[in-house]
Amino acid sequence: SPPLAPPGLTLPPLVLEFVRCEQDELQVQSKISAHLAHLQQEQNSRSAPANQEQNTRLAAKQERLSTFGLMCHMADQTLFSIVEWARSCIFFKELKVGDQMKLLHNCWSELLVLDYIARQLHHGKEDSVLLITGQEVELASLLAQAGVTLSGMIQRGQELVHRLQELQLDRRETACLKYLILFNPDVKLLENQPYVESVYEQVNAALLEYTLCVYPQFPDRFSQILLRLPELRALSTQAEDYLCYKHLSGEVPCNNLLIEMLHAKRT
Amino acid sequence: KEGKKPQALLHYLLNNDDSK
Repeated sequence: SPPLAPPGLTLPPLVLEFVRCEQDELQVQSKISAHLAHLQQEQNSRSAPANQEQNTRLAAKQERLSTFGLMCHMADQTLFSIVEWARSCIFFKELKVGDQMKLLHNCWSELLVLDYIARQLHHGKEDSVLLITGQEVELASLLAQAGVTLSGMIQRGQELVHRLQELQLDRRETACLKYLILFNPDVKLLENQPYVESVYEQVNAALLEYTLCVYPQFPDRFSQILLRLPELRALSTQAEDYLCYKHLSGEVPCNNLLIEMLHAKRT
Repeated sequence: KEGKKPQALLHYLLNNDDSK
């Protein structure tokens, strides 16, 4: 659990509000697990090939497809929970839907990557990753199954996790990062751009105040945290490119929120 | 162009009161 404020000092109220808006991880986990279990059940009942030979040939292909497909569904469902989180956020509620959409179109993949990274930070194991469903997957087996591009991204993600582990990024700071990512003042054609900029500045100030209050012995902690954001953005861009490539080659099985977001940013 | 279509699902999710 995050450290307490030193005696006589109070934590910035905004940071506490951000933590209050966080979703219940177990609730999200059970919702997504149930959804995926249902999907798998449906898929199993549909695939009943005519003869044994066909069955064997199809099995390998389906196995591979279903692993990647499951990951897509998992990302898709995580996106639904991210939208639900955004809707409950202080500041976000004040925006018109048009601006809300522009902000989410801009940052969905960064929020997905941050969600993954934050889960690994909490998981705290180097040789396995924790999925949103609560399943633990050995890193070695993940890397063995993945191609060159995906392996590279997983390793890049692990490096980012290590850096943040060294910093011991806490839950409140993670919550602030989500807001800094969501309220990106560089998003074009916002109706209420000054508002988004002012929120960004308020979150920035709250995070700075928080780090100085709780970690006074590390005065450059704030900048160390912010320095991780370009890495996170680069990784999310790479993930989008990868997904786009997979989509264009017909390997993304589900036409849904994930694909909609992918299209939105590329037009 | 396909990309000019309204982003229906996200719009629906942001407007829909049931998902709160």
